[in-house]
Amino acid sequence: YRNAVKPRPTTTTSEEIKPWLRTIYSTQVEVVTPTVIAGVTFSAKPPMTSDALHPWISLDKLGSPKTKNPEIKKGRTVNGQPDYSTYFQTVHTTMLSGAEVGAHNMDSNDIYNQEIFEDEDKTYVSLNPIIRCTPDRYRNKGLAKDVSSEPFCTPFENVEWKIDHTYFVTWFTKFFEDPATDKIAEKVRLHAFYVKEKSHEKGFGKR
Amino acid sequence: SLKGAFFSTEWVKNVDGLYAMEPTEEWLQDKYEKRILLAIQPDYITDEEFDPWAHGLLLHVIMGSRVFKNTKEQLALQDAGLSDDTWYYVALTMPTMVVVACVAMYFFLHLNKNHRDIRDVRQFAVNQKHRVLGSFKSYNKYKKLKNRPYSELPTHSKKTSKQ
Repeated sequence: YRNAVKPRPTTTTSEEIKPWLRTIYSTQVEVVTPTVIAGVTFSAKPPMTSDALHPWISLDKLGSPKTKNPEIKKGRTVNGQPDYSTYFQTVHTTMLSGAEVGAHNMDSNDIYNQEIFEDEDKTYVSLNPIIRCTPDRYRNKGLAKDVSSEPFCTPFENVEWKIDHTYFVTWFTKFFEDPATDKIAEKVRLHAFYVKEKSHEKGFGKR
Repeated sequence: SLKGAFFSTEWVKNVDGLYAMEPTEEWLQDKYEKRILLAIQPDYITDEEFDPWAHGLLLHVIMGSRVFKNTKEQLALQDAGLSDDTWYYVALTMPTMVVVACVAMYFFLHLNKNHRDIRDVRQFAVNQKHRVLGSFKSYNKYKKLKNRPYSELPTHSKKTSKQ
């Protein structure tokens, strides 16, 4: 005997996603057109009031989006917004002598390296609601789990992608730094290759 | 090398650090599963220098889930609360058949209650029980049974001098 299945309410929104206006760099007016990919709205208009419990979008091991709702439990926020610490900031180091610093516990010819973190330009990055890839989200892969999955955060190694499903490939942007000019790559391209499986590698999959 | 790539995207902004991919059936080349390697080429590496194995990611692309589950249509039907009821009928027919049969037997027996003689059957059962020698009272299994048509036969196991 099985309970009659109650029809699940299908979520339909009557509101259409409309382009919206904003001014960037204090003078430049820009029209932003939101796009929806796999249920995720990119370049959406930010809410009028920003609250810490605003839902955000994480990715599972396949790279499928899943919504996280921050909650406050026992005075602590659970599933809070992702914290990127200083991964996306540029660091400026300046060398100061003891005389310039004027600290009481420094000699005049001591050297102090001052690091100043400059935030990145959030103009366009803030329009991406999905969690960004940072090195602390790398995984270890390989037989002995000793190879880092850099530059990828999702998908994980050896996951199974199904056809006609959308998956997000995320990578750490600062991983691609040109050794010659120390500049971060502006553009990248993704490639997919067929791999011939060795016979002893086949068959490890379940069923 | 890049010549071996069966799928390449256009040049996208690296600052996003994100790209949405959707494997299609063509990738599988009429197989159920394919093993692919995913790699990212930054703009400062030329096509000739690019080595996909340096920081590639091994994946499986499969046709669908390996365990047969309800198809989308069936799930949609279930979601709409429209589950097919054939099994109700099967579940209901069986007890109804039994009930109908019992009622028919009851009326048949009721109609034939004066034309019924099962004495031979009863006699056979009683004979079966009489095969036990000795007083039934001592056998608690037969304690309730009235064994009246037979009295116990005298047992003269020892001979007296008079005989």
